[in-house]
Amino acid sequence: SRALFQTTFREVRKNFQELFRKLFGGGRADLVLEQPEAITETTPEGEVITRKAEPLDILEAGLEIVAQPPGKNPKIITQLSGGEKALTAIALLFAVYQTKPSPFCILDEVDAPLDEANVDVYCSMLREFVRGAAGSGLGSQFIVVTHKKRTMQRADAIYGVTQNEPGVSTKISVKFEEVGKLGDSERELAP
Amino acid sequence: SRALFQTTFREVRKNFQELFRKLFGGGRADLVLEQPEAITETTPEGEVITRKAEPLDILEAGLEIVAQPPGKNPKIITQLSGGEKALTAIALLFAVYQTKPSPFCILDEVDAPLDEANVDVYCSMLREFVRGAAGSGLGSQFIVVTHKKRTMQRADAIYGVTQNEPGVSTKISVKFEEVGKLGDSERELAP
Amino acid sequence: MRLKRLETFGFKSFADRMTFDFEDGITAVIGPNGCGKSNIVDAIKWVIGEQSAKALRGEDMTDVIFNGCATRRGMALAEVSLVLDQIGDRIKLDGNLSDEVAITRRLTRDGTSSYFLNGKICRLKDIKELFMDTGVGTAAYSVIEQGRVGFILESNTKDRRIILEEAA
Amino acid sequence: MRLKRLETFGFKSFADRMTFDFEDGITAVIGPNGCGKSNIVDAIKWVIGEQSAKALRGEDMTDVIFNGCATRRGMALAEVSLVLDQIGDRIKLDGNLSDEVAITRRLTRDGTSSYFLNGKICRLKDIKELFMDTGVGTAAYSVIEQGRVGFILESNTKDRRIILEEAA
Ligand SMILES: Nc1ncnc2c1ncn2[C@@H]1O[C@H](COP(=O)(O)OP(=O)(O)OP(=O)(O)O)[C@@H](O)[C@H]1O
Ligand SMILES: Nc1ncnc2c1ncn2[C@@H]1O[C@H](COP(=O)(O)OP(=O)(O)OP(=O)(O)O)[C@@H](O)[C@H]1O
Ligand SMILES: [Mg+2]
Ligand SMILES: [Mg+2]
Repeated sequence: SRALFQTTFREVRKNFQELFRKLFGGGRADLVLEQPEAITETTPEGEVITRKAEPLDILEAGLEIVAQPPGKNPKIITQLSGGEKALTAIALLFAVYQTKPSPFCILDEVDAPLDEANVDVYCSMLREFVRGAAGSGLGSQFIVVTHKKRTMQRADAIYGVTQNEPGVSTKISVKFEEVGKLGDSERELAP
Repeated sequence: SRALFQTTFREVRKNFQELFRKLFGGGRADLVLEQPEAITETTPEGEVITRKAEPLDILEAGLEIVAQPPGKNPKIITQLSGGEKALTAIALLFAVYQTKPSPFCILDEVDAPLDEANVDVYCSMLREFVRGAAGSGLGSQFIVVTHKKRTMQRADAIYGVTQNEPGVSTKISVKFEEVGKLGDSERELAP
Repeated sequence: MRLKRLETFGFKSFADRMTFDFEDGITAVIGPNGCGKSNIVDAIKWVIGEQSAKALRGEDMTDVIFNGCATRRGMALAEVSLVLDQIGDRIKLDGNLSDEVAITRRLTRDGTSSYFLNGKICRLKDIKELFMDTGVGTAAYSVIEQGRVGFILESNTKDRRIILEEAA
Repeated sequence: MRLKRLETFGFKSFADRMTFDFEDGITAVIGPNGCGKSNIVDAIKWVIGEQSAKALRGEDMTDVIFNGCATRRGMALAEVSLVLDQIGDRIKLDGNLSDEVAITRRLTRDGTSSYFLNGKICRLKDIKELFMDTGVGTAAYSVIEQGRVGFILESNTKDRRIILEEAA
């Protein structure tokens, strides 16, 4: 229904603006319901007039995403870098998650495009979500597939997967001390 | 022309099979020109017969890629993992490069999906290409954008890029000793 | 609602029976390329009702059944169970309220999929109802597949609405 | 043919004049997210003749011109030069053979693109001819953009042919 969508949209937008600033340490983001292009017409006397089109029905309108990292002025989001796009998408996903937390959240190598500093920022955000949800009965389980040392070190539990018999996957327990020498623990898991 | 395409196809196929085995330490790969599906017809008496369709013109046929990591039996390439797909694509790109080397080759974070062991394999292959091309007048310049420590350590030269003034990129020289503490050098470059 | 345990058998590269116990907080899944990490994510998507073979990186749904390797032959079926607890009052089985539920999906080579709730056969609809209004439904924002994080920025403005509609 | 030097001015985030000298062997380009690494790759694609704004991550070709930031206003033009050496007998300029050539591309806000060879105005066709048969032409396999390495495997069988045709 219209009213429900409207409230969800408002809340996600507010969360997105806040989480973006947190992840990027500043800058500005926004979520805007698409408005139709203004209509230009030519009158019989040859005068060109522009008038606003009827606003799109909120249940039909698309979503525009605005994202400006601190100090920058990108015209459209495709100009953002690989890492900036990933961080912007993470801000939006978490904004939706904050509005309506699902019992669990699975993130498969979402940190792959991020540099070391941004991997830390991503992990801090995950940690904040887990803390915020704990005790409130909201979902607080995050399963993150990763190759980044930093993410492994900041997890609560680690599952190793390997294939001692090529083609057949099995589980292997990994202790935190092993992660320190990550290169080794991934190699140790390699068949 | 037909003959030229045929020879190029044969050579790339041969190189791809070899480079795949090198990158994966075994397994099997192939490049196949798409053949039309067999045609099934029903005779007036109701008998179903299948006959081979006319082979597609080699200048029209699409390319099928077969890739089987050692010990595995994937039915189609979409079943491969993110890292296996990246390594297969690298084998194919280098197979084409070997057939007709271009003066330079630019690889933008091609190592992002790879684990530590495969980053090493990728760098060894790059090194082999550079060595093989040196002196033969063939292209031997590889420009690799990366966040992986291992790749930085195995390069011949390193360029750092930073934005001391947010929004404005400048170059900064990075010495090899700094890469050892990569976490630091990327952070050092961060504004 | 919380994830408690995942059990796989004959699902993709997990030929042998395997259980994963889930804790609260952040669980990292690590391992070399091609070892089976994303297959675990696929197992969870599949058991909660995923209907598209393509979304599970296959051509046909039977591509999720272990199809053999150098040392083993393919198997005849795939089965995944997901045990959830703290589900609140969502489910009444055989009349009594239960705080834990096991959902199971099984697929045989002939393509027949069957679903079970705590071991009793049920329909996909019953599984979907369990997750109604929890945000897990179409997994639009609760499961982010490998390489898809940028997807929401690259898709067109209409497709982006899905993520909000799921949360509405 | 070898890359010797890249010079940028007003191209994307490289507002100030910048030169990159290239060596033989493997050159790693590093730096934090958003610092301008992929913009260098775009600068090379652009100067060798890329015609699609979308392939340079913009809507309109003028999106490659520095469009300002918190401390600066946008600029009126973008200019990139690529100096190549060991080019063999490819180029006869003003009658004498030259072993080094500088290609330059300039774009102004009104959308006019102009090309130069060793400082003399030329057409795009002249630049394309320089790279004929070297594998750099459409850069199908000599430039792999970020996130595109898996593209070859995901595209349909017909599109994959491009990579072979370029090498034929
Ligand atoms: N039905 C199946 N039977 C057997 N093996 C399968 C089946 N489906 C997929 N596989 C295998 O599973 C492997 C892929 O596993 P997966 O995608 O989980 O790897 P991953 O751990 O995520 O690796 P990466 O770090 O590269 O992303 C492939 O090698 C593929 O051949
Ligand atoms: N015309 C322009 N004027 C000014 N800045 C621009 C312009 N076009 C793009 N940019 C900026 O350049 C930045 C992207 O740079 P780039 O893609 O090169 O980053 P990167 O170093 O590759 O980062 P990553 O490691 O995340 O891939 C964006 O922040 C974008 O705003
Ligand atoms: Mg994976
Ligand atoms: Mg980049």
